[in-house]
Amino acid sequence: NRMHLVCPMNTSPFVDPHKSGHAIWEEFSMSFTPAVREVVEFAKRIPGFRELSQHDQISLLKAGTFEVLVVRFASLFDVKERTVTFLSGKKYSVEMLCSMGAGDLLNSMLDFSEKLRALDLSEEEMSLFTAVVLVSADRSGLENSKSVEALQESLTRTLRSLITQSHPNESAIFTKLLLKLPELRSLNNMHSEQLLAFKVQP
Amino acid sequence: YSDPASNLGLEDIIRKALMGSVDDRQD
Repeated sequence: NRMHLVCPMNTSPFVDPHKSGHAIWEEFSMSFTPAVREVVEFAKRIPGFRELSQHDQISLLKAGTFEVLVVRFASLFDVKERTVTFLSGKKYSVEMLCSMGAGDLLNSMLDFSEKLRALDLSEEEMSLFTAVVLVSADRSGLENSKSVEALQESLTRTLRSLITQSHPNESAIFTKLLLKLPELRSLNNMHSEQLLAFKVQP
Repeated sequence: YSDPASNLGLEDIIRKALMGSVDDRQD
């Protein structure tokens, strides 16, 4: 009987101990569903995404939604103040969240968010980077990874060109961004482990 | 529910959003 649900996609980390596991899960699901829908709407606007098979569109979204949310919601993690803002808008200290059981994943997300924000990307650059995060040909279960790979390469080329134009003296930014991809994968794996530990019995 | 995305009900949300359906699940 866990008393806390330490995910900023929730309205609060506190869980009502009188509620059933199913009710807690339903409430949490209602909280994060709008953000997931936004990721899907974002994906639909990526040129070429809708031309992929429906199976592959779903596979990419299933595998990559968490990573896209980490990028989009990096601003919820404040490293200087050491706080995390939940969807209700309320801030909680990292220390408090750690005492509730959030450990390595929370610290890794803080670290990731700080480094991503330090790159000071424009909205357009961030959007294109997010598209590159989502369209990854090495996700499992793809039926036509060649098509995904072609789209991924095209998006990556466009991102490189945009970064090179906007930051002519900082060629390392593109490399730093590419290095964020395995970091996101690692955060995704850590998050999946936590999810599995938290699964609710029907 | 060995797949984390299925565990979250993510596929259902994604599928509905992709198809443009706004209907909620009726359990």
